Amino acid sequence: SEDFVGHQVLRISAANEAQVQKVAELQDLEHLQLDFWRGPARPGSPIDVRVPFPSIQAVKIFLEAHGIGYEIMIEDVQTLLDEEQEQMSAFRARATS
Amino acid sequence: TDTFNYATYHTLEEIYDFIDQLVAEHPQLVSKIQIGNTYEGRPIYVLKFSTGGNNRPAIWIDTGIHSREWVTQASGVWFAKKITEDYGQDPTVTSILDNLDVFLEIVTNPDGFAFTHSQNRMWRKTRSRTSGSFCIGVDPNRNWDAGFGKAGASSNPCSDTYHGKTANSEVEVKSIVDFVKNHGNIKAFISIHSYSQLLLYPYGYTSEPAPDQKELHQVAKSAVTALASLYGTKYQYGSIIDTIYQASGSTVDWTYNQGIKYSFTFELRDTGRYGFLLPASQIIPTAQETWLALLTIMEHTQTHPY
Repeated sequence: SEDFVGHQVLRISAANEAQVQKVAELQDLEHLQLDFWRGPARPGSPIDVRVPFPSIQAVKIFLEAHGIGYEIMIEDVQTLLDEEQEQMSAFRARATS
Repeated sequence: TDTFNYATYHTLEEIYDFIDQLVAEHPQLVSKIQIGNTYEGRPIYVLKFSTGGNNRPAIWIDTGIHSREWVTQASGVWFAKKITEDYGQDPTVTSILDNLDVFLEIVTNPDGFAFTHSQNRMWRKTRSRTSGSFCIGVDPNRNWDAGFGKAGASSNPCSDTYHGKTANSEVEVKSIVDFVKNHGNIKAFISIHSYSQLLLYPYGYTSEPAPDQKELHQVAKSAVTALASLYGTKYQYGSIIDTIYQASGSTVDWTYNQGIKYSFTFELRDTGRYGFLLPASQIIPTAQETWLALLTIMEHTQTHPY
């Protein structure tokens, strides 16, 4: 299974069209392996992006350098996935018994 | 299906078992149609809810064309059960089904869905191979023959919005296209995604307003009002291109261009905390509120024949 340990989801707030364009530039940087959950659309519309652990520093520095606001929406994706799996397994165990 | 747990996420096999059970319990109301096989050979099923008649006007609902949007498939399961519970009990549902058929495709991208359960929870696309590329899969919501390949989709097979080599290259898309064309009497088409709390209508590939924009806007407004009445969940609504961004080759642009006036696409819930990882505890509230919006669209379709 794909491992998402350390992956974070950032919620980015682009305040103007120029910032939206800057975030859009990130989409083209394939080496960062970003996964846009909500793509850049227009100022004020939240942008959510899953960032693999090795790219976190680069992305945060990029955003901060351009004065683009963000917050961490999901601290560790794998933690949520583990909870999801545990819940499903617990349900199946109960159903079986 | 009374003991099925609607408040947890299920695998493809569990959902297919649920479908068989529902059909067995309501043979006069529900039937299962296989509209094709996926790239990896899995059957693609559609539930038909019908109280009789021959080729009645129909409403299409699909959930889960993007496999990682698990709350949509889970909501689809809940809708199926809800229809069987409410027919003969709820006057709106009864009236709709006495006049129209409803088709519900719960798992629109079975290969992708199976992959999210076994290998990569974040998988969005189909699982087809592209010759000449190591990357797998096509975005099935960019693969329709409506502005195919224009801005708002990627030509890069490694992208999550890769449009595919040609329109309808994905069997999961082509199966629906063939079904819709063969049926010829579908009056509403609702494609359900998650997340960002939106109700959208055509177009996505062009900023030209749809000829029926005024009416679609009013219907969308009524639908999101009904949705919000249950838990206060706020939705934005409008055309795809005006509300989110340009997207070419999308499902409801194609259906609208086929003459299906009431073409809508949903983006279901999230509070901005979980994205595709919506906790299972939110499945039923999500499905319940969405159902109210679906009813609004279905009722409008019934009372505004064209």
